[in-house]
Amino acid sequence: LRVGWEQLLTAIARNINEVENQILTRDS
Amino acid sequence: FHTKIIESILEPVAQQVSRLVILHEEAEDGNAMPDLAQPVRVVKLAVDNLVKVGYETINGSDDQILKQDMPPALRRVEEASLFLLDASAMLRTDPYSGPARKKLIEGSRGILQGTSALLLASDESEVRKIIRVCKSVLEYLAITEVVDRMDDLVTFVKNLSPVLTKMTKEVDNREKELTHQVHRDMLIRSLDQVKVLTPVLISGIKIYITANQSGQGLKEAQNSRDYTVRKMSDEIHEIIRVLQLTTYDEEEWD
Repeated sequence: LRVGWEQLLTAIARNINEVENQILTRDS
Repeated sequence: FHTKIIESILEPVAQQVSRLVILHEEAEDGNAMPDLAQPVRVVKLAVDNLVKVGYETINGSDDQILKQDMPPALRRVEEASLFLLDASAMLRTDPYSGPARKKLIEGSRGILQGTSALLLASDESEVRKIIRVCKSVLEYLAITEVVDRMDDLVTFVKNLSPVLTKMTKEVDNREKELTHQVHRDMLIRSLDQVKVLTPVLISGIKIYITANQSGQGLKEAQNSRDYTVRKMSDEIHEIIRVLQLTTYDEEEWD
């Protein structure tokens, strides 16, 4: 569970960056 | 997730969130939680950037529905990131805190829901752009009946061709993006029909113009031309309908 939370938060941060990129791509 | 890109972005994190929810619910293991301040800070930074980009998109867009749909999703993501910050502060004082774990789960879920809503809002806006192109083709088709001279036909074809090409390209790209095979097949079928009918329409208008000049077979030529216009318009309306489908229809699969 320990490693799980850190991994999850890292995955979430990556997910947010990908969403941002996707919105930027669409917007252009 | 109805498009491949949305699926590829959300699926991994959705799986992780649900796995952790299960672990959390099943394994109240009593272990101390690690200090999550650093990864939570990274998430917060990413969220701040996303919110900035989101509002820039809203301000730069003339899509009223997008302007309406995006802010609540952005607020959801922002609120969720505050849950994570709270949770990490709580864990620093008590690494065994149950409420902190709950907040971590709520925050993670909230970010997933918010980002999912953002992607959907952005995707729907893209679909509306494609629909606008489809509608401009429909507008051209609606004026077919005023084309009664050869030079009008030349202008008509010159104007229609680029919009039709644009529509074909965009629907084609969209179709490749979809995860639902039934929707993809429907788009391919309708698009093929439009492609087949386009030369039929042009030759139908030509026959109508010739008949109009000679005064022979005018009614038949007009009926035939109008029939093709109707068929093409029906297919484009079908494309517009399918483009807006996002839900998985069991009956269609059956």
